[in-house]
Amino acid sequence: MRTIAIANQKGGCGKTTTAINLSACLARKGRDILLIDLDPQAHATMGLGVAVQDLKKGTYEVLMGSSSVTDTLKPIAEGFDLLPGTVMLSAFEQKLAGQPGREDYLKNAFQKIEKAYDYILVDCPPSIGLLTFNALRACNEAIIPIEGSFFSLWGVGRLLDMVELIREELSHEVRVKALCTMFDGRAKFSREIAEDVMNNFKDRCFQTVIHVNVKLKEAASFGLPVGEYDKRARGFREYRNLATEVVEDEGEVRVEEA
Amino acid sequence: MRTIAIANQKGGCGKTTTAINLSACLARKGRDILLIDLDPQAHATMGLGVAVQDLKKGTYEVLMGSSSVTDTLKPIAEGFDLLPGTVMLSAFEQKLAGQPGREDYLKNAFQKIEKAYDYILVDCPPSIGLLTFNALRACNEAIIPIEGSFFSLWGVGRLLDMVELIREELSHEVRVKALCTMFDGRAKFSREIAEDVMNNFKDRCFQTVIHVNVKLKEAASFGLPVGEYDKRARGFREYRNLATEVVEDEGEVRVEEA
Ligand SMILES: Nc1ncnc2c1ncn2[C@@H]1O[C@H](COP(=O)(O)OP(=O)(O)OP(=O)(O)O)[C@@H](O)[C@H]1O
Ligand SMILES: Nc1ncnc2c1ncn2[C@@H]1O[C@H](COP(=O)(O)OP(=O)(O)OP(=O)(O)O)[C@@H](O)[C@H]1O
Ligand SMILES: [Mg+2]
Ligand SMILES: [Mg+2]
Repeated sequence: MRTIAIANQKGGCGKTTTAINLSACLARKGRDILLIDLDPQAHATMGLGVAVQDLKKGTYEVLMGSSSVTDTLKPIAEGFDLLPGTVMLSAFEQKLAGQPGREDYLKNAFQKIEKAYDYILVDCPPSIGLLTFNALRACNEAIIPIEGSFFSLWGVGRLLDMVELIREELSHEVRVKALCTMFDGRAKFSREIAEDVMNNFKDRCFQTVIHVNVKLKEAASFGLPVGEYDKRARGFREYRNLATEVVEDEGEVRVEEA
Repeated sequence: MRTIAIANQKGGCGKTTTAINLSACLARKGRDILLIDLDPQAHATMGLGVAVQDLKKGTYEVLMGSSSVTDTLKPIAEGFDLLPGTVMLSAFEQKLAGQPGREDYLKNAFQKIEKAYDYILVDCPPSIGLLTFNALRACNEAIIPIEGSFFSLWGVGRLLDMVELIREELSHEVRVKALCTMFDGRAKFSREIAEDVMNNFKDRCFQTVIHVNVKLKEAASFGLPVGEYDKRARGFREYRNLATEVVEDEGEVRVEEA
């Protein structure tokens, strides 16, 4: 089972769009996917057509141990389950402030998951706090969506510091990979920034680049992954390619964990 | 003196771009502006060409009372000062968790500002926590940049709940105005969403709509407000129009406060 955090504290860089569409495309390839919405703003949940305000429980209750994943999840499609986010998640950090073991709540929840998923993906909020820490602590991999602007790499440095801290203090390895998102071919420096990311991350950067594609935004408004909304959309093609790259890593990941 | 929080917990909806360019355009109109970067990610600071990693002090030290605004600010241009953000701001919420009066730190800092600014603008982080609460507590007005996608209004509801809470519990009135940002004329529903915002906010919505304009993103990469980067950019024209609308409100605001 591969566990992948989708993380970047920068707002609006495509975490949720990646979480939704990579999950959907992996499910289309026959993998069994659980997507966990770890953001109190619950946009992954809304982007998959779930009415957040009607939910009695979600990821928060699972983290606090008052509900199981099986009882809380929403089936989205064949091979695609969602653990929905709710605003209760905004209480998590304050509630557990200073408590020992507060970084292990998601990891502990993973250990109680009954179904043998192929992939668990975690959509993180735009902050570098306790929720993101839990995701990096629990997952073996992280995808960092990087939107093409000048300061994107600067902020990523701080996220990589957290990964390093987790490696040293908790002896937990997170395999990180960068993904260029919202790429705008017409923007000056778009190419320079993408090259900058690729030089910094080298083979830790996906070959697939996700371009700006209004269909990705429209699909979310309909509560659909882009492939359900417009099969001919560039965004669908690119997230399918990303899913192919992720699946191709399977051999490599298994070797590393052996 | 008008005090305006630029707030919306949604990531990447144009808060920082609005904070930078509205400040710059108001300064061009001869107003004396202080822009306060209240985001630990300090993108307003970087977007104005200040090297955040070299700063010994910033907004955090001013909030905690260990440095004055005068000693901490960076002059950016004629009539345009910046109180720079630093990563220290990420400690603010945890440090003051549970402490009485923790929502008044920015308000108290305002009272110690020596210079008679015409406007203080505050760039908020993408979260609905203690920093944003401080901004709404300290400011008399708020601009809510709303990016055109389906769930934008849903999240804004929670921010408006915070405004309502502050009105009831602290008897403090924040005059809120919505700003449609990153408007993409080619996107289906872009128009519907903008109309939705205008119907919800009525005269509490700016007439000016900020369109997607790559020059806004490029200018920030150069550490410049867009008007310093490309005078012919649509983004410059639109933020100038926004500044005109804000200034036109001056009569109205003065009447309300009398
Ligand atoms: N490749 C793309 N092309 C066009 N629009 C996109 C693309 N990726 C994301 N968007 C849109 O940009 C906005 C921000 O994207 P998204 O919500 O995925 O980012 P995020 O990093 O999850 O944001 P947050 O930090 O708030 O969690 C959304 O309206 C989304 O639909
Ligand atoms: N009107 C616009 N046209 C094109 N790009 C824009 C526009 N407004 C903002 N951007 C770009 O979109 C990205 C996000 O904008 P910005 O940083 O202003 O949002 P924010 O709400 O402050 O984000 P955060 O939630 O992370 O603080 C930046 O790269 C910015 O340059
Ligand atoms: Mg998101
Ligand atoms: Mg910002």
